Amino acid sequence: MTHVLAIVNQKGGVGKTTTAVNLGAALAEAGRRTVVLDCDPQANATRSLTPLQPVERTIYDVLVDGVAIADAMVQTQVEGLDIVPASQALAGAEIELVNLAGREARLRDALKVLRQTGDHDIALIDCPPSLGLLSVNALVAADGVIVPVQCEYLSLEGLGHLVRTLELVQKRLNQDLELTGLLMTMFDPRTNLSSQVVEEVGRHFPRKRFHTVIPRSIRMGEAPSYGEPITSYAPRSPGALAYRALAGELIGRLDAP
Amino acid sequence: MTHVLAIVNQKGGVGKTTTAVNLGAALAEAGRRTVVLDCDPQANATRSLTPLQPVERTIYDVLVDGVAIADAMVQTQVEGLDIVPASQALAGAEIELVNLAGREARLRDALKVLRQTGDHDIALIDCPPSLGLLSVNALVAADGVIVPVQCEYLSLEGLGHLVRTLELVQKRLNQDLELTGLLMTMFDPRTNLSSQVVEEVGRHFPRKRFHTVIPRSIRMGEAPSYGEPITSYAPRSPGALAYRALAGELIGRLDAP
Ligand SMILES: Nc1ncnc2c1ncn2[C@@H]1O[C@H](COP(=O)(O)OP(=O)(O)OP(=O)(O)O)[C@@H](O)[C@H]1O
Ligand SMILES: Nc1ncnc2c1ncn2[C@@H]1O[C@H](COP(=O)(O)OP(=O)(O)OP(=O)(O)O)[C@@H](O)[C@H]1O
Ligand SMILES: [Mg+2]
Ligand SMILES: [Mg+2]
Repeated sequence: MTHVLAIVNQKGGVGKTTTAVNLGAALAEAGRRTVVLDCDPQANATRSLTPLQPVERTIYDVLVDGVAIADAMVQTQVEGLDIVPASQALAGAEIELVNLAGREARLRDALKVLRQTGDHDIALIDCPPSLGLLSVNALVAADGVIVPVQCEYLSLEGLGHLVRTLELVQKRLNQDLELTGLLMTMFDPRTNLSSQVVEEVGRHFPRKRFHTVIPRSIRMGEAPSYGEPITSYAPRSPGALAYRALAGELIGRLDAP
Repeated sequence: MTHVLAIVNQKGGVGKTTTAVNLGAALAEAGRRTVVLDCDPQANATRSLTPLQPVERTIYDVLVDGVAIADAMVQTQVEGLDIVPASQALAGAEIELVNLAGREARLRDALKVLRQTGDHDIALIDCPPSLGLLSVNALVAADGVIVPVQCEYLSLEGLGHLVRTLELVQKRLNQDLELTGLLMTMFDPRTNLSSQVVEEVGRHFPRKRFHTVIPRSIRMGEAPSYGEPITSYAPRSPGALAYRALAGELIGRLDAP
């Protein structure tokens, strides 16, 4: 059984890519075979990891030309963590997909083989900061959604719109989609604002907020420039510990009856 | 002469909205009559200021239904600063605009009257974190572009793609468009990464980086929850001083022969 999780939030800079990469690495470390699907034209997740083979095909070829996921997948330097890379060509995909049949389900169809072979326990899909066709493809393909929420006031604003979009996708395109959890990111204990936002999200979404809260930590911003996840760049740092705790909590939620 | 400036970067969370709101307030304080056009469906700029009249029409009505800009504009609590608000209906505009004639120039045409009446010295357009039709409308309507760049590694990645997009717009849709400047945001003096990114941007874009660098400051994240710009929420804070300095530097660039 492969669990496919989309990491979505139209608010920019809330930690979607950081979560895909570091949660992915922590899950691999915990023995879950994981693949990150980079569906963002910025290709930040691809840049944050180091592919072990040359990148020839990307998610663009999968979505637009129907190339098999396995032919675009490469291993990363993290044992047990693979990636299907993105490229800037993906920026054009949203327009090119509009005229293709079954445009919302291109990724879901591509993932059918991945689900059948069962080579991976978990697939994490990194999305761009919008609710366009790339994010919708991820929501249609996924079993669950992880929503990173930065501990800032402006991040609260868009959550209502995001939840309504999830409900629309559930009703029309993917009945089985569930909200796996809301992940609080860049928590800064020096500010009241951070705790207020954490409490506010807990009130609006009881039982849906992950207990693990990711602290703001300078090393987290440095790791991508070395092409490494935080778990190997700074293995004992607050960020690495938090993403390992998150991996544990997620495994608990996925394995729960 | 109204200077129209688009605030653009497809990377999310780099300080586009914070710059539109706080630079707008600082320019108004310096006696320049300013209007912020909120072209982001998240409507964060609209949320960060307090309109003095009820919001009836929004930028959506201007772009899709051809309503006059003046009919959607309201004053804010900041003297000399107006806003044309956004609403979430704008999320559908990118798809609705695709089939309209002159879809890239809807905002440019709407701003013709604003330029003729000359009631404003400066118009700042806040854009969503993408290079879709809403941002393209802003680039076609604008005289100049301000690119906020967060002092983080992942922010560097997308600048090449952004500059190529600006060049494409200059060639095909708006010959007069210029890159007014790159603004470094959320500078954290405690990290080497911040200074490295500032230097890197200065090397790639000599003479284009604003001298003013916006520091990371907790009060900056708090101000929007009170519907106030930093210049009134915390007038002597590092953030307020930096945005006033930026307003001065920008006026110097705009007035230069
Ligand atoms: N916990 C953290 N502490 C400090 N910095 C962080 C943390 N998480 C993420 N960052 C940094 O903040 C910036 C934004 O994070 P990231 O790029 O992961 O967000 P995103 O939601 O994927 O952005 P986008 O909307 O552009 O896709 C990055 O430069 C990242 O390195
Ligand atoms: N100098 C600063 N110091 C501290 N926090 C800041 C600073 N500038 C912006 N912020 C905060 O960082 C977050 C991101 O900023 P902002 O929303 O302005 O970016 P954006 O580029 O408009 O994001 P989006 O891509 O979603 O439109 C916000 O919560 C904001 O309050
Ligand atoms: Mg990202
Ligand atoms: Mg914004």
